Amino acid sequence: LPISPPTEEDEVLAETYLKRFFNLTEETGPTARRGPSQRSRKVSEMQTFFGLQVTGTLDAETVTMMKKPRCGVPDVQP
Amino acid sequence: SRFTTFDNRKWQTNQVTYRIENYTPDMSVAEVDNSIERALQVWAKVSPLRFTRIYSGTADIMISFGTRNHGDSYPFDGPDGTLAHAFSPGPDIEGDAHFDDDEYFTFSSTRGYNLFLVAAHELGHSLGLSHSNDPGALMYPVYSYTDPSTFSLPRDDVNGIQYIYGPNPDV
Repeated sequence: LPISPPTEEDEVLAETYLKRFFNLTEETGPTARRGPSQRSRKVSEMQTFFGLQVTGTLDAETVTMMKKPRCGVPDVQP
Repeated sequence: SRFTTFDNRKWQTNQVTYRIENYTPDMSVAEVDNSIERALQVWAKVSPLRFTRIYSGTADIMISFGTRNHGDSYPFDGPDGTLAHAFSPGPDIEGDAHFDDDEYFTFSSTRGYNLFLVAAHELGHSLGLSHSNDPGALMYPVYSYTDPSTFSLPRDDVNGIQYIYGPNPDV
């Protein structure tokens, strides 16, 4: 089946989740324009932490993991 | 070092105090007291840490229930999502554990979220542990129900707390 793109709601959820638990920050300066976006790198970091397939994109299993009840402490250190 | 916080926070004494500041309406006072006490004993059993409850003043670990904006910079998010959070050892708010009272906390039911399990995880943070990516570990960030009456601290978590404080000298 064609993979359905993430919904707008999933995008907002992911942004909040990655900021809160994986130190996603607003992209500024040269890093904003070069290579995979910080957002994609942070999705990959989250997928690696949880042992998911590392795609850098908001696939279904990644969004499902983001919706699970959890502790509010970040998963990566500042 | 993967067990500790980036700044290696830990209590400088093995005698740690705690205080339950308020209660959730979901459970009786005795059930909350018992859940917190058992959650602390999970860590005391495998380390030199010993916990003393106080009923007034400021304890090392202040335990409270709140919703949304509850007095720190990390507002809760309503039902589900974030269940609770805690701060690594240190003065003032450091070491404290906050529980989102928009959740339905339970004593022994599989409904809602078991307070003993959530508290045992959060108190791991209050003692200096960070998250584990071992899905079977107590310090794994995502909640999963296990029968509290047969709970045994997973090896990953024992390794973590003993990395910071050493083993229980009494066993």
